[in-house]
Formats: sequence, structure tokens, C-alpha cells
Amino acid sequence: MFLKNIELSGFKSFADKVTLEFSERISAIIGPNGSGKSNIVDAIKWVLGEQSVKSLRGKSMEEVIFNGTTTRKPLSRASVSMTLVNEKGLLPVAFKEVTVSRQLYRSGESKYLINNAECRLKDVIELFMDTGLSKGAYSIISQGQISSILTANPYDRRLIFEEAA
Amino acid sequence: MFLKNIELSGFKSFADKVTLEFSERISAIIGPNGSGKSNIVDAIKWVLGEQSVKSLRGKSMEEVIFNGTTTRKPLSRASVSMTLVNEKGLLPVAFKEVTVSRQLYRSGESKYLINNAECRLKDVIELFMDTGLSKGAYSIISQGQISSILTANPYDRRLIFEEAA
Amino acid sequence: AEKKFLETFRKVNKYFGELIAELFNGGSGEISLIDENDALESGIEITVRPPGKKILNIMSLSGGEQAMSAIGLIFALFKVKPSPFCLLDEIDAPLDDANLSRFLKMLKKFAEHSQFIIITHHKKTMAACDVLYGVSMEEKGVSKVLSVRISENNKNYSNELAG
Amino acid sequence: AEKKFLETFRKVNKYFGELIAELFNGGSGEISLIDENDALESGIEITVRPPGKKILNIMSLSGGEQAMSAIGLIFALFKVKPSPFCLLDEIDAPLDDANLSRFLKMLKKFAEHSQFIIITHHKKTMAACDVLYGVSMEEKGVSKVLSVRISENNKNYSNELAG
Ligand SMILES: Nc1ncnc2c1ncn2[C@@H]1O[C@H](COP(=O)(O)OP(=O)(O)OP(=O)(O)O)[C@@H](O)[C@H]1O
Ligand SMILES: Nc1ncnc2c1ncn2[C@@H]1O[C@H](COP(=O)(O)OP(=O)(O)OP(=O)(O)O)[C@@H](O)[C@H]1O
Ligand SMILES: [Mg+2]
Ligand SMILES: [Mg+2]
Repeated sequence: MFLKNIELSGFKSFADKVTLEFSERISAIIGPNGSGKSNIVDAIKWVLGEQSVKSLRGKSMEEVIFNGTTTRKPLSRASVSMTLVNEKGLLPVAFKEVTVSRQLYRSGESKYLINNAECRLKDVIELFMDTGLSKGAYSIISQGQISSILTANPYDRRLIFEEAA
Repeated sequence: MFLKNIELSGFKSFADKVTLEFSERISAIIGPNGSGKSNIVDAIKWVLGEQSVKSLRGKSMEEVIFNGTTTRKPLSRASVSMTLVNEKGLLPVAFKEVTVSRQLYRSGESKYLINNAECRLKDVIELFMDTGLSKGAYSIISQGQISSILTANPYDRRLIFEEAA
Repeated sequence: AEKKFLETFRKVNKYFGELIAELFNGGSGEISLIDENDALESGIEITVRPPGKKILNIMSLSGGEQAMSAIGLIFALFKVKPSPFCLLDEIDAPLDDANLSRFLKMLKKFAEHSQFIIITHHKKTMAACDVLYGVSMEEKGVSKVLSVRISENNKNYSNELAG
Repeated sequence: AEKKFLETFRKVNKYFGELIAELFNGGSGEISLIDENDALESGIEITVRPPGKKILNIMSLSGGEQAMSAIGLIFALFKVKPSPFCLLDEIDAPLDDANLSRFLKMLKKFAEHSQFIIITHHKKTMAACDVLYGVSMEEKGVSKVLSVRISENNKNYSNELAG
């Protein structure tokens, strides 16, 4: 399975819709400080079902919605869609391509979709269970997280091992 | 007042005696990963009276003594001497130059000296009190400490403000 | 469950040792259970000994040495159970030139079987990638993805993308 | 005591705002007491708004933006009460080229009145210094200070040192 593309709209600093198509091997994301690179990592975590606001660098989930600039008004909805190519059938669905989407409205309303069919957060989390992409895994290393991997207390470290087992 | 030089002997990876003379303006310390640059920062903290082993990246104070390599035996003593030029009489002593030294033996015995006269740790700490160089101050920023300055809980932040007051 | 965990643990330890020796061009490393009799609850200890040096606790390793150790652990877990893709945000930040080269050599090997997305400020790392995305904020506070540059070695791939 | 603290606090805040505007080439920043009525016990809040952006809590600023904010705070405290010397270990690590240049410009101004010792991996930072110390480990595990290079601009200083 690999990540084909991701689309962000209204998510953090991505006010306007942006699509990124990824290489099957190594893609690099570069740019100046504060331009939005780590926000892309947050978007990927979020669409995979991340529930911890701390892990998304915020104080409330509403903070993932574009909140405006000195010249632009805030938006009322954040939306992220991710398309994966399901070769080898790693994902427990019959499709060759799987698109997972998540939307959050300022009202607090959330939407989750798998291949355009509305579902629950639970279904998204279950879809990725046991793929190494779920919570606590070692496949998404956030900025600055390297030092905490080593300084984590010995019992917290178990989490990444249990994901691998 | 400025830092004229520092001498390390048996301190961490500085098995052999090394002396650094500093520029009055900006000195840079460069070198490969693991070569000993941050150990110099630890040496400066230590000779100023640092008592927290955590702040020196160790589990016990004995860990500041050179503990050997695959081809060299451990040493039994760590020694650091720092010479400051006391212009403007910022330090509460009558001398134009002040040399502070600290030694630690594997036996656990510690020695502190100011201008070659043995004294107590307390005297070293009092010498630097109110100069901005004491514990909790903002004049020595260790590797990785930048993020903790900002993520520190709001009450811990007070410490650096109180040092400035 | 205990059996499976221990089996996985031993594999990770084996790979960790091999990868550390590669990343440090020598030396050794291992992960161990603090309490061998309580595999399901025990904490995990990480030990790394760079070449020529004696083992000291991991906290007195330098910033760059710690990063290389963590990279060794992540790749060891990855080898035991590869995830579909791996996202690394500025993992190469504290590395000097020599360590950076060794990290990139290992990354390219792993990328033969897995997909990697790397955020970096290092030019050497950019040169090792197939696709480069430039994120920018021409309009302050609004992110744009401004350019996709495919490396010289991948002319076929770029035709695919263009077509 | 409370009076002195508040006086110092207001000075730091004033300088913090000025330095942030300089480091970010615009924008604003301030430090504030969480509980204004309890100055001696209250926690301290830090707010930074990069140019064009809206204030969000400091934790959602980027790695580089956080480093610039911390640099602004350290220099603001330094301005209120300069210490004899300032030791900075890889404080410039997360900065991109533009931020690095602004940081170095500010560093040189402060170095007119204070002594700085900087540990860095960035070539631009090395070029801004008067004296360069190279630490190395030719013999594994044993540190040596291998070279002192004085910058071209300081020929007088280097003669002094040599003599
Ligand atoms: N909800 C939001 N609305 C608008 N902007 C936001 C929102 N959340 C975060 N941001 C902005 O996004 C920026 C941070 O972006 P990000 O962390 O992705 O930067 P980066 O490219 O990774 O930079 P660095 O190289 O410094 O790590 C911050 O300036 C922050 O103010
Ligand atoms: N007591 C000791 N005896 C011998 N070596 C030690 C001792 N304490 C620490 N070291 C060694 O010093 C090295 C760390 O040095 P230091 O942290 O100064 O590196 P650095 O030059 O700052 O590197 P980086 O660029 O990665 O931050 C480690 O390899 C560690 O094993
Ligand atoms: Mg970032
Ligand atoms: Mg260091």
C-alpha cells in the first residue's frame, strides 16, 4: 500500500485547496520556517483519526480550521482527503484505491468518509489498525519527537513496540 | 566582566588537558556530532557550581569524570578552571582576574578554589549570584533547551524572569 | 501474547544492533527489558555504544548521536513490521555531514520497499529524493505548494506524472 | 519585591515586543502575567504573532518560529540585565536562511557590549564569529580542540593573539 495523494482545504494554514501527489519512493517537503510543512504532517495524522489535540499542536480540535490572517477571514470548515493504493490488499476493503476523508465544522460537527460513503471515526481507526499507521506507531515522526523517543520513560516506550508486535 | 579562558582536564570526553581562549566578542565552537562541544557547555555550568546531574546530562555526578574508551583507562579526577576578567568590578572580589576551579574525585571528594584558595561550593555560588550566571538564568542555553523555554509551564517560566529582576 | 511480544522484541533487538553498527560505522547497540520476568509490563532500556567509546547512559550521548540512535530504532521497528509509508519531520536536523550521508544511504535502501515522505532543510537530503515539494506563503499566513521538481534520475517517472 | 518584579517585567515586555518585530521583520509579541493581581506568584504567558498571521497559541507556531520567539525572549532578558557572557548551544539549528540572517544581525549588535560563545553547525553563523574553535576526536572518545581560526576582518586581533 502506498500514499497516492492528499488534499487539504481549510486545514490550518492551507486556506485554499492544495493537492500533493507523492512519489512511490522518497518525497521531500521543503520550504521556509512557518510555511506549512509540519501542518501537512498534522493533516495526515488527522485524516487517519488522530484525536489528541496536543499531538496536533493545538489546545482544541477547532484550531485545525483555518482561522484567518490580517487580510483574510477565518473559514468554517477544515477538510482533508487522503487516497491510498491498496495493492496486496493490506487494507481490509475490496477496493484497489481507498480514499479517506475527514471534515470538521466550526459548529463542532465532524464528518468521516471512506470512498465517499459516510462512516464513523471508529471505522476509519479500524481500517488502519494493524497497518503500522495507527496511534502510537513509529511511522509518523513529528518535528522534535526524536528526542522524546529516547528520553521517554521506559514504560512509555513500550507503546511503539506493542504496535510492532 | 568577560570569560578569558577555560581549562578542562579529565572532564567528560576531555581526557587530556585542553585550554580554550575566548574572543571578547563572538567565539564559535564547531565540530562533528559527539566530538565534545556540548561537554564544554557542561564544563562551564559545572565550574559555576551546577548541582543538578540532570542538567549535566548524567545520572550521577561521578559521570562527569572521564570514564575511559576501548583503548584508554578511566581517570580518577575531573578538573575545570575558568578565568574571568573582572573589569567594572562586577564580581565582589578585589582582583582584576578571577580564576574559579572545581575538581571531583572518584572517591566522591570535591574541591572548589577561587584564585587558588580552597573554598566551599557555597562561596562559588555566592560569587556569581546576581551576575546573571547563576542557576536558572538565561545566559547559558543548552542544546534542545529552546523548546522547553517555550513549552515550560507558565509557572516554571517565572524562574528566568526572577533572575532578571 | 507474551510469546509474540518477546519474539518481536528479539527481532527488533537484532535489527537494532545491525542498523546501529551501520549508522555509526561501528559500535554496538541493544534494547533490553528492564524486568525480564515481566515481559508484558516491563519498561524498555536502550543502550548505544558509538565506536571506540564506552557505554554511558543514552542521555549523555550528544544531540547528533541520540538522533542516529532513534533513527536506528525507528528503522529496526520498520524492518520487523513495515508500515505502508513513513513520514519523517526534520529527523535529520541535528546531523553533521558524515552522519547525514550514512542516514541517507540507509534511507535509500529502505525506500526500495517502502514509501518515505521527508521534511527537511538539508540540501543533501533534498538531493536524495525523487520528488521535491516546495511549500511557501507568498500571501502571508496562507500556504501554497509551489513546485514539484523531479530528480534527474527519474526521467521516466516525470513523463508519467506529466502525462 | 513585587514593585521591582513588575518594573522588570514591563521592561522585558517592551524589549520583547521590539526584538520580535526585528526578528520576524514585522509582527508583534508580548509577555503577560496570567494573573495580574498576583504578580509574585502568577505564571507567565508568551504570545507571538508573525507578520500577517493571526495570534494562535505559541504551541502551534512552527519549529523555526518558536526558536525565533525564544531568541527574542532571551535577548530581551539580556537587554534588561546583561550577563557577563552568553553561551548558546545550537540555538540556530531550526532556522532557515532568512531567519538565520536576522538572528546573526541581532547577535552582532548585542556582541558589541557582551561576549558570546556559540555552538553551531551552520556555516553562516561561523562566518559571523571572530574566533572559531574546532573540537574533534581523532582518537575515538577523546576530545581535542584542534584549531583556532580568526576571521579576516580581525587582523589586528589575530596579531594580538599571535603576539
Ligand atoms: N488554524 C490555523 N489557521 C491559520 N494558520 C495556522 C493555523 N494553525 C497553524 N497555523 C500556522 O501555521 C504555521 C506553522 O506551520 P508549520 O508548523 O507547518 O511550519 P513549518 O513549515 O513546519 O516550519 P518550520 O520549518 O519552522 O518547522 C504557523 O505560523 C501557524 O500560525
Ligand atoms: N564521562 C565521560 N567520559 C568519556 N566520554 C564521555 C563522558 N561523558 C560524555 N562522554 C561522551 O561525550 C560525547 C558527547 O559529547 P557532546 O555532547 O559534547 O557532543 P557534541 O559535540 O555536542 O555533539 P552534537 O553536535 O551531536 O551535539 C558522547 O559520545 C559521550 O559518550
Ligand atoms: Mg515544521
Ligand atoms: Mg551538542
